[in-house]
Amino acid sequence: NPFRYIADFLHLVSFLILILKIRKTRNCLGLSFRTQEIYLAVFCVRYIDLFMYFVSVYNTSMKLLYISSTVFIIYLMKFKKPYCLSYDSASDDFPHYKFIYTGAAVLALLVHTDLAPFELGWSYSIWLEALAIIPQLHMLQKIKDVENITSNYVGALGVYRFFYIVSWIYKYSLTGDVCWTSLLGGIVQTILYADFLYYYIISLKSGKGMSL
Amino acid sequence: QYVKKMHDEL
Repeated sequence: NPFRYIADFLHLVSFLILILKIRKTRNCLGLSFRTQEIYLAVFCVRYIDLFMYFVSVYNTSMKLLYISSTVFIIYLMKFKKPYCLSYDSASDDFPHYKFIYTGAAVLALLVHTDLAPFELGWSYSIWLEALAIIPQLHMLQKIKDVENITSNYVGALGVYRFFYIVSWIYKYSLTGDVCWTSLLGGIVQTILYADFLYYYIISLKSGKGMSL
Repeated sequence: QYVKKMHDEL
């Protein structure tokens, strides 16, 4: 399934773009730490299966790469000088415990693959990922700083889930299997990214307007 | 069986 590999690759590229951008600008202005923290929670919850079964070398190495890239981004934003000095905690104030962690839990109780603990956790990670961009969206609307969030980053992250949807449709056409949790979560996620992209373009335009 | 299905996607 080529679409799925394109999606995985785009996801990986998005981490690299963000790391390179932070290092290049030597700051993390405009970036939401809360969004990155939620991504780490997503991967830690979903990839518990690393200890449960083996899929492939590709699968295991990608999971480890996703976790380590996110840990590295978090390290840069929170601890590594000078990058961490520019973290704007005052603007990164979306109540993520109240709305994202709890909201995803409610969604996972409503839409899930199974009631077994692992399946519930897996479904929770799908919903958590779908909502993860909200603190970044909130921050972008608040400060309209797009220096670090390049269009490549937004594009790679947004398009990655879209490619997964294409991959699920492709899979459905071949086998007739459909995972409603993944599909619904993926649709919500893609819609939120489209919204994010919309505000991103507006901020980009207004920023350029001021400099002209 | 505890693991009902194997999730091969990331």
